[in-house]
Amino acid sequence: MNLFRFLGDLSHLLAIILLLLKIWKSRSCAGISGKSQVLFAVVFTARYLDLFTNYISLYNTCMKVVYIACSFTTVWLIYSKFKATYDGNHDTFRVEFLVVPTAILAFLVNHDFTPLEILWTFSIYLESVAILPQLFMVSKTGEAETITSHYLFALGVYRTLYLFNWIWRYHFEGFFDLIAIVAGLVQTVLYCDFFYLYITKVLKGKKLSLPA
Amino acid sequence: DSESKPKDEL
Repeated sequence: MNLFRFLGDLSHLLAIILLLLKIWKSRSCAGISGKSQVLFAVVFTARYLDLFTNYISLYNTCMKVVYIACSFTTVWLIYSKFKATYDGNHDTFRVEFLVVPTAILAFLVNHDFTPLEILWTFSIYLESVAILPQLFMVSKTGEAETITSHYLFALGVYRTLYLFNWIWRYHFEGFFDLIAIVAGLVQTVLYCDFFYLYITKVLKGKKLSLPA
Repeated sequence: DSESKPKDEL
């Protein structure tokens, strides 16, 4: 494992825990898209079914279990515990426009036509667009709390670092996985606009708000 | 190669 990959995983973990803590401490999930969080829970579940079939390392197993557990906890906080604070009126992205095309694509473009491989591929495609309901919500309300911005930034940095990891692996190991790379590129591009706003506004101590 | 391997990435 190279440094980019490790820092990418840490950034991903930081994002997930940051969101959990934000909701827990403020006792509120205002401004958070429950739909994006459900999509991420689906992504982790579909991808990490190999927990039951394949042992890779203690690190790998622990991270997968933590990601899944945190993800389901977040969904539970939004739709059950702090349901009264959930901003459903602004969380109106139609997720079927993401789930259906990525599911069809996973059937058509995959490495191997087996159930686990198709589910893995589906999770890669779905992850690349799963943040759209959240970004849509931010654009609809025109603003995001600073801590939500930090969450989005850490989440975007994670896949960006994975891109460097893949360049590294291609160069030093001759390994590449085109499905992951293309989806990872799409995922990173979706964050670019947000990265710009984050760097120009949030890092200068301003709240992220979009021009009306 | 781009073939299916044990998935060591997260």
